[in-house]
Amino acid sequence: IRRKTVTPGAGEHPLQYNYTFWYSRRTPSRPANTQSYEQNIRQMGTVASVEQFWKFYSHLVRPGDLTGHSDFHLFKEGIKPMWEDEANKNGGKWIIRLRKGLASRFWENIILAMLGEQFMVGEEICGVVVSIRFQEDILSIWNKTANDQVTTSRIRDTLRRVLNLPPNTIMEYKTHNDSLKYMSQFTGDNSSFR
Amino acid sequence: GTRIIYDRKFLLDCRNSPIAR
Repeated sequence: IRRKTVTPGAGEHPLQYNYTFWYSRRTPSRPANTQSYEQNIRQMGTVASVEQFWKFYSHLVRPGDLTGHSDFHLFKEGIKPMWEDEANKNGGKWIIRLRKGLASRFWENIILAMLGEQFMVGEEICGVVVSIRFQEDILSIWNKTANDQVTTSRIRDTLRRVLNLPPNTIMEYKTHNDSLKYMSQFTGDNSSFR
Repeated sequence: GTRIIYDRKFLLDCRNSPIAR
């Protein structure tokens, strides 16, 4: 499918990168192998400026109001929110588990930090995900190079600052390769946060 | 090249611009 190129409009503030919103929802009856995962993620739209972002975002349901097993993803245009994507395959993610009720606020804050280029790690950031689950919600930020410790530490420190996380917040880094191995061992499940 | 950096306050202020609504 050819998509129209998205560019900032007149008088708008351009973003460093274009970003695409995705939505996915797990069908409980189906095992989430790569094919079904890919069928379940939907591109919603791409933004190129701060104003386009707000216009789009303001019309979205807040993640905290989503039900069931669903995810919002905001990734740089051209990167699919899947482990298998070229930009993600050597990468990993920081994971923060959130108690219920916090997802909407943390989601907005992590997006603003990404769009505003607050992480200062060059081209390393791929995107962010908020995963709505039954007991707790999960926020994650994906980067390209899992074994680059300078980058991953800087992302962690920036997250603590921009999300204003209490010092005792547990943050876990997972490489996509490990996620893939771990999940496929049990279920053949090998895509995003499942 | 130059990097386009925006702080949180600036981004939030843009939310109220007529173009963003």
